[in-house]
Amino acid sequence: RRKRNLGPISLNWFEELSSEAPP
Amino acid sequence: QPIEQNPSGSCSVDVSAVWWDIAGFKEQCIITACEYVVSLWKPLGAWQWEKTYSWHFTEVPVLQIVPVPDACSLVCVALGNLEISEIRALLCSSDGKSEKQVLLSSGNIKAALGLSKRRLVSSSGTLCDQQIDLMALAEDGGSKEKQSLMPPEETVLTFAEVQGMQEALLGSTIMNNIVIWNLKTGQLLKKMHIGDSFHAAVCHRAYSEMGLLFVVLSHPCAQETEPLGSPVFQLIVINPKTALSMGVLLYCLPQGQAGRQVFVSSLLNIRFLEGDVKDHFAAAVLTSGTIAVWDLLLGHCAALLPPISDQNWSFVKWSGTDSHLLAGQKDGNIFIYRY
Repeated sequence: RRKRNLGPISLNWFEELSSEAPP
Repeated sequence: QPIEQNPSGSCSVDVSAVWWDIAGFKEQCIITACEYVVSLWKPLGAWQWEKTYSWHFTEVPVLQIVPVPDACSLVCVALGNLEISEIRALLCSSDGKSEKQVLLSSGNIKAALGLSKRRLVSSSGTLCDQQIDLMALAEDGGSKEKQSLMPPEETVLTFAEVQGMQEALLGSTIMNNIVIWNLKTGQLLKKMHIGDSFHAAVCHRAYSEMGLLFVVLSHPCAQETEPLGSPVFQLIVINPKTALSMGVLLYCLPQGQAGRQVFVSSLLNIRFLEGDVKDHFAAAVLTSGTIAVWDLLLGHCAALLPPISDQNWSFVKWSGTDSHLLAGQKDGNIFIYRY
């Protein structure tokens, strides 16, 4: 339930945010 | 065991543990800082310590020791009056016969943290020209490489490494945000608001698990809003993908200590907060002069160390090199506890 409150979770969040963020 | 009586009358300000190469042997030493002197103490065995090196400062006093994890025979210090104005690396000459100090950065420095792989991160400047610098430290203590991290549009107050992720760095800002950088690329990855009850929170430790970021925060000033009294430390969980966060655990004082936990700190000078977190233990000095230790996994206060010899505690640090607690009094006495 707690995880659902925080939205979809990604195990590769660091790589994904790095590819999305401006250089 | 008391390791130093300070005859100069100047206040003792900080303590840290460091590995130091002494005559070819890597020894676990203690660094103590008074206002104008930083000293390295080597162990003689049976809880005896000998002062081996001292670095002297004449103009600007020492504010804090900035340990550099993984580094041997090197420690940094922050100097300044109310704000940090200089960061210096302290080391010895190659023959080990004399002390050396190297100026690493100067200016209006808000925060500094030593990182793994002999790196140092600092934030400086004001809002519009804020600069976040990552330095790799050379063998001679100087700056080998300098890289800028993208600054957020608000003042960064504290930094924390993410355990097990050498390229991730967290910062807490004056606007109650946690920001995250990629240290390899310098990118600012995300700004995550953590709610207004976290005003000017100090970010101590973070780890990533199952796609979530767990962060240990402390509050520079007590807030009497919680029914159980003011939490001293707090564990929150953040989803870095969505920037949504929620509280997990509050670490409060045991009954009877409430109302006495306002730190030796102000909102303007939060780095004076006397609290430290290592692995799953947190320690803080209370204004009553007592030290409290919390087990972050169990969520309770695990130990209280009352003042000794009528002297209040004034700072507390976990030794990064083992599981010892280093507790200091203003008069220069340092006590080492095995926890």
